Amino acid sequence: HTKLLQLLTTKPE
Amino acid sequence: SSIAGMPPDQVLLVLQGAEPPILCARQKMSRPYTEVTMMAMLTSMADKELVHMIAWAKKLPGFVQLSLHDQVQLLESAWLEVLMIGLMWRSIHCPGKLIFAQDLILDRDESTCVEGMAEIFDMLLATTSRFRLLKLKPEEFVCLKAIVLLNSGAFAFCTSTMEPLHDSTAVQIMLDTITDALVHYISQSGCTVQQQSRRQAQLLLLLTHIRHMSNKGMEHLYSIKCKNTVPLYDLLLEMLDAHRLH
Repeated sequence: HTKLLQLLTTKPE
Repeated sequence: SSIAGMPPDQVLLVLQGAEPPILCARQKMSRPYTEVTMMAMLTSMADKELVHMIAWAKKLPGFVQLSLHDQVQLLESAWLEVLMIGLMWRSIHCPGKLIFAQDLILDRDESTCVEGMAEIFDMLLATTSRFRLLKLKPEEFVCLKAIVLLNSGAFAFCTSTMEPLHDSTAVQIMLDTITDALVHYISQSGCTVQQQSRRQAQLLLLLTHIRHMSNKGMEHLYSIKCKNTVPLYDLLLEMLDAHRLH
């Protein structure tokens, strides 16, 4: 789940 | 940002503020649709909506305080249920139609171009009618959607596909707080206590239908993947593979 993890760990703008 | 002890009215405000936007499909195919064009549009929409769903989940009070493992488990378990409840809510005022996006509104007959899809459309339309009949309120909807996310993977049996949560107590606290907000909202309706209890039950019983439709939809999407005629996007594929259907 690379993409999911990436989206979960990026800070909201 | 802690949820325990958050007043019900504030929970409702936070949930309403976390709502994702209604998207546009943009890359519209020409009618009549074929199995390939229809599935290409629907899976592209689902992929785009998933990105917004993750942003939504992160705004739920307490969610980002969960371990990354638990965040992943909950989203992987509930994503199609969350997409479906959102779809039904958007479609509540359009009997017989499903509003996938502002510019992608489909009726039941159009779904017949995809093998096995009319059955799922019929279930979605029937449950949407139930929402309409119950006059589901925006406040109730946002609570139900958050409950779906927190409930679906929370008490799952440990199987080869779904692992147990690290901190099920934290998820239970979030779930209880949102349930309290739902109960509080219903209590302000001016109905008798018996009518309030009945409405709580009626709303929560909808979740069994949503789980059933998600399971059916997941099997259907898996069959589409196996046919290999429609390329699925990264995120959607990841979420589907998490269910490892046979």
